[in-house]
Amino acid sequence: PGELRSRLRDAREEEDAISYVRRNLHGRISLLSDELLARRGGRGTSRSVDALVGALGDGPSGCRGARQGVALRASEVAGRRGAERVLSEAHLAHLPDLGDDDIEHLLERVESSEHELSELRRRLHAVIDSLEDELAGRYKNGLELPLERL
Amino acid sequence: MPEELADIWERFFKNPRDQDARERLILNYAPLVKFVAGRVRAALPPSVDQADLVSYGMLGLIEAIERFDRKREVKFETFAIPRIRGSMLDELRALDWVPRSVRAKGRELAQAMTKLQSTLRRDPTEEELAAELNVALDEIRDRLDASAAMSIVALEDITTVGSEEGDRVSLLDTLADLGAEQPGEAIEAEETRRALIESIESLVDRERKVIVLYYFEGFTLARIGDILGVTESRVSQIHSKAVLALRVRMAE
Ligand SMILES: Nc1nc2c(ncn2[C@@H]2O[C@@H]3COP(=O)(O)O[C@H]4[C@@H](O)[C@H](n5cnc6c(=O)[nH]c(N)nc65)O[C@@H]4COP(=O)(O)O[C@H]3[C@H]2O)c(=O)[nH]1
Ligand SMILES: Nc1nc2c(ncn2[C@@H]2O[C@@H]3COP(=O)(O)O[C@H]4[C@@H](O)[C@H](n5cnc6c(=O)[nH]c(N)nc65)O[C@@H]4COP(=O)(O)O[C@H]3[C@H]2O)c(=O)[nH]1
Repeated sequence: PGELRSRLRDAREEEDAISYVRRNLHGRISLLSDELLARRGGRGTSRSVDALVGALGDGPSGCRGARQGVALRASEVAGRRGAERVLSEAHLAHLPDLGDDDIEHLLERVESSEHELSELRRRLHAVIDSLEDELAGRYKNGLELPLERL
Repeated sequence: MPEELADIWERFFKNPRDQDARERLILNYAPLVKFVAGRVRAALPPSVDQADLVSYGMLGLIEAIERFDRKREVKFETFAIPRIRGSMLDELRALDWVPRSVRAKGRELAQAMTKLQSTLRRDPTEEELAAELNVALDEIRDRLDASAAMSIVALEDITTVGSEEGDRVSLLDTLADLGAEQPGEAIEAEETRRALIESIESLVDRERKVIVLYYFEGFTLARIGDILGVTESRVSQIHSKAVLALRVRMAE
């Protein structure tokens, strides 16, 4: 099980890093699309904290079965993939200076990165599931608790 | 050429009243609040509203921007995330989010656990806790369900290590650390970890198994239910009872 555990740990760390970037991209998509909405709707572009909260509080949610080990830290973005490099660009800091079509362009890029990452993440969830199935199977067959490893 | 982020920070650092720099920094890092809200919410009951968490978290982000000291070698995100999470939990606590009656019942249960642990020289069963408090078994299970919901917000963390606030090592953080690659750095955290592992070894079989499978193997409660042959909600109660037993034992 040691080798199985280390594969599981690597897959989970990868999933953690991807989820961190993905959720940040969700936040960017919310803010960019809300900015376009505000400009078109004549709400001006006063970026009050309330407006930010309104934009970020949306989006689907709902929890998937309690699991421990959901880390709360900034993942080191390895930048292996283009989608992760998008995170390192600070375009939101320049939002006040961007024209409408700049924002639309940016939205397209961020959304396609988000899709790419979500697909990768889905595959990782499947890998994690099958590794966990295998480890759980060993416990059902009488694997002892690794107390010496705690 | 758009201004570099480092230059916006520099501008804000030199003049904290520069509204333009401040607004751009808040805009730039606001998505972090969505990330933290998603993860904090994963540990809370579904009744907590995502938008509320985001608004509490935003306060933490703004405070982090104002307090960030660029001379320290840490990345802003690493500095900000604990503060965003902290302000979410502080606001939930201030809202008295967990009803007093629920907390009182939880405290009563902890007192019964303490008393029986010392008289029986082992952890009491649910039935023994029910007899001690003169309530039905279902009432004990309801209280265990309530404590699961309260966990990161209202349960006082009894395992204190250092003297000042900053040194306190929370039981839940130490448990969460069990699955981590590198154990806690501080020596106090190492002592707490040792004491926790001894306490885990003294749990009854099924509770010890739930704790190890949940915190060390990182399985979901549903999967643990499948391994043990019980429902997920039953696993949640076993988990809550085990954490209560550990909490009381570590407080000694
Ligand atoms: N801009 C923006 N886009 C978002 C947001 N959340 C999700 N998306 C994107 O929208 C797709 C559909 O999300 P969904 O309807 O919630 O449908 C989701 C959801 O039902 C479920 N799911 C995925 N990840 C999680 C998760 O971490 N927790 C929960 N509870 N469900 C999840 O799987 C479905 C498919 O997920 P994906 O393949 O990742 O595909 C996701 C993702 O690409 C958001 O806040 N902002
Ligand atoms: N092994 C494995 N791990 C999984 C799976 N689904 C999610 N995770 C991991 O578990 C974390 C918590 O998920 P959650 O409780 O559903 O909590 C989620 C959920 O409430 C929400 N969320 C994220 N993506 C979506 C989505 O696409 N749709 C919906 N509806 N909610 C989402 O944001 C919260 C935090 O998301 P993250 O930061 O991505 O953090 C996620 C992710 O790292 C899975 O099927 N297998």
